[in-house]
Amino acid sequence: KTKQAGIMNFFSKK
Amino acid sequence: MFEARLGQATILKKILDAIKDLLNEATFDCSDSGIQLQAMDNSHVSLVSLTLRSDGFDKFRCDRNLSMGMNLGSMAKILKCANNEDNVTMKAQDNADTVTIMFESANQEKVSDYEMKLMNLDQEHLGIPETDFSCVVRMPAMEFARICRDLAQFSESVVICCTKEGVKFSASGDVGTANIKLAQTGSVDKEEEAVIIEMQEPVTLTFACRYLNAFTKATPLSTQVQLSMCADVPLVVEYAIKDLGHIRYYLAPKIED
Repeated sequence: KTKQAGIMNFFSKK
Repeated sequence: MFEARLGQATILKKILDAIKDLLNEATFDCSDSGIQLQAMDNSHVSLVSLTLRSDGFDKFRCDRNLSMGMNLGSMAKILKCANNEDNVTMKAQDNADTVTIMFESANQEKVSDYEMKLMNLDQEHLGIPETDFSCVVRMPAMEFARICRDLAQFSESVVICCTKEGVKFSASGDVGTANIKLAQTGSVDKEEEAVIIEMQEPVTLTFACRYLNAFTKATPLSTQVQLSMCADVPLVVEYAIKDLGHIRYYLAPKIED
């Protein structure tokens, strides 16, 4: 089973 | 004063087609180096990054940095009014709340202009870290689009496995399993038909088909697409826009639950 990660788990707010 | 002119409206139409399925609205950040756009899709799974260099335009002037928030549905309506061969010029005054998009036929006999209201979008900009990718695959953009379309029939997810032998795309669901393997091409007559793999170490990642399929809306912009992968970081799908810039899509992987 896989779940979708969010992009903000990887990129931080500037 | 901001003014940017392109020789052919078709390029702008293709760029809009490449982003409008993922984004309802977006901010175009204009500076003397060109136009930049960075925006996440509504569900914050992917990120679109568009770069258009000022030297790629027929004419480019940007006296002060300008952020233009645009409704992409409205922009699509306006671009529908252009013929592919028309010149297109975007113009805005400093601190304006509208942008003017003007089309001129090649013989200058038809000139149309459309003024569009700008929006104040509260968009977050994300910092994208430098990554040493384990695998970088370059392949024909049409082939990638075909693979994404075909595999979406079998599953919501596609597994991309890249080794030095080649790259394998797999999908598994109720119907069964589908595997598409592409080997690195030996010698090809045409550069745009090549499959080239640069591998530091093998990588296997799972991604949602519906985003990959949304990214392939950029296929008309470029003959080749570049996929950059590394374990546990977003996939980068890049289409070059000849002599003008590029569009990059970042997609968060699916991870073990």
